Amino acid sequence: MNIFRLAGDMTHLASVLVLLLKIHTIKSCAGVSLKTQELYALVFACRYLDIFTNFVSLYNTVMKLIFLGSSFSIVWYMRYHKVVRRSYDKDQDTFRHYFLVLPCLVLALLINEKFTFKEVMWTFSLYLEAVAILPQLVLLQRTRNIDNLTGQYVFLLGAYRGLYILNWIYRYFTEPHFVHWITWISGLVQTLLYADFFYYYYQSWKNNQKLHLPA
Amino acid sequence: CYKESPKDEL
Repeated sequence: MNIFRLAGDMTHLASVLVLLLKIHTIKSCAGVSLKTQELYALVFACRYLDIFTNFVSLYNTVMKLIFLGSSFSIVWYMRYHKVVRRSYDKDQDTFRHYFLVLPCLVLALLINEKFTFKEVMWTFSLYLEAVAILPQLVLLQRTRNIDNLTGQYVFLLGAYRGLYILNWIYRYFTEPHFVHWITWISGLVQTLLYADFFYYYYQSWKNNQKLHLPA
Repeated sequence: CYKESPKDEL
C-alpha cells in the first residue's frame, strides 16, 4: 500500500467520523442529505459482498466493517433517532434515489469486467459511488449556509477522491499491468463533481469566512 | 495476481 492510498483511506475515514461526531454529539443532522447517506450504505453493501470470502488483509477487512457500520448507523440516526431525525431537512432533500440507482444498475449490467452477480454488484457500487454525493451537493446549494462540520465532511470526501487518483497514478507506474478503466473513469467523474464545491470552499477559507454557496 | 486487482482497494 502506498502513501496516497493510506492518506486517501484516512481522509475517507475522517469524513465519516466527522459526520458521526456531528450527529452523535450535537444531535443534529442539519444540512446532511439522507439520500446521499442511504446511497453510500447501498454502495458499501454491494461492494463488500466478498467481505467474508475474499481475504485481502486485516486492514481491509477492518476498514470495510467500519465503512459498513458507520454508513448504516448514520442512516439509522437520521431516520429513527428521536432527536436527530427532527433536525433533518426533509423538504430540501428531495433528490430521487432511483434517478441515480437505475442508470448505474443498467450501466453496470452493460459495462463490467465479468458478467457475474458479484462482479456486476461491485461495478454498480463504483458507478453509484461516483454520483452518490449529488443529493448532498444539491442540498448544500439549497441551504447555502453550511456549518463547519458539514463543510469539512464534504471537503474530506473530496480529498479522499483526489488522493485515490494519485494512488492510481502511483500504482500504474509501480505495478505491472495495473490498468482498471472502470475504476478510473468512475473515480475521475466522482472527483470532478467536487471541483465546484472545492472552489467555494477554498475561497471561503482564503477569506477566512463562513462557507456560502451561490444560488 | 489478486493483489494487483482494484478489489484490494476500499
